[in-house]
Amino acid sequence: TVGAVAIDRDGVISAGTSTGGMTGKRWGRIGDSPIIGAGTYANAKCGLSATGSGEYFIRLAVAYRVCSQLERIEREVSEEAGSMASRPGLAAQVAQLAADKAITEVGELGGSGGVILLAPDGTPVWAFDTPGMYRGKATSDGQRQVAIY
Amino acid sequence: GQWSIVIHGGAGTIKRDAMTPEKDAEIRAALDRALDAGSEVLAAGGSSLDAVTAAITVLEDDPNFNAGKGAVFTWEETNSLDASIMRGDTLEAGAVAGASTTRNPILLARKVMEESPHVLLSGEGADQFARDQGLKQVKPDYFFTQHRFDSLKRHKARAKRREKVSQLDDDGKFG
Repeated sequence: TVGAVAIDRDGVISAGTSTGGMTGKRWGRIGDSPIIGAGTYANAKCGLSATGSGEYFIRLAVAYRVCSQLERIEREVSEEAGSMASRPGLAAQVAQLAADKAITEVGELGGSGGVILLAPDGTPVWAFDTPGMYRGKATSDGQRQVAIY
Repeated sequence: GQWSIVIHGGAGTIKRDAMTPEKDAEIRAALDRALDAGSEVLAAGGSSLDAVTAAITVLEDDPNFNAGKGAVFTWEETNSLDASIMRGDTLEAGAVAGASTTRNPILLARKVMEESPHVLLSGEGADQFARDQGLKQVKPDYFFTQHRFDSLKRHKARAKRREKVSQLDDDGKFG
């Protein structure tokens, strides 16, 4: 499975995922990748693409769940004391917690895998519970990383 | 005016001892190319949708990843491709499941989002829509990679061994 999430200069977030599925799948099996809200989701404040044991990501609606949480928290913080985006590091911390929690919940059900997402301030975030995940990120302020393990 | 992009090429048991330095470098180079493709779009003021499709298309065309060209095999020794895309500010979305002749499923998902009233198309209908939209079609052997085919053979052999074991278990249970 492969995926990408991006935010452009206009602040629009998009997310996409593509896959061949599981080796030896039968009976027209479909995983989470084409299921909007499970393996892929984007709203005004977050975008997410997932990879892993798709049935668990479907049951937990992982992509929607994480993005919905981040959108709600961003709204609440904004009403209380200004946007998360104006507090350096806060949006990324909240996004990392939400991503870690989602992967933990997948693991508790018996699945495994990983997610990539963009926090409300555009910070790239990832979480996975497998030995490795092919991944990379780049930002307009010069951050760039490619990693496997 | 800030932009950013994050990508993945799948997660799983990537054994360090099975990863040669050459393969490691090949995969990192492919991830770099995908990041470059997306970053170039964003740096030039392009849309996040264009960046996402640019990055994913690179990975779909690379046999090292389980999507497009490097897709795994089904039990029937075919390739069945799924993809989806979503735009956050409008909540527009498009997806395809079980496509088999469209070279880049992510481009088809985007066409579903932008050129159809639907969100999810499947199977032959999805490929028919791709043809109607002028997306590049390929023959099934385009998706063939030896290492994926070998994986399927190993998977089938394991499944067969499990069947034999459970047959023995049943015999024992009933004396």
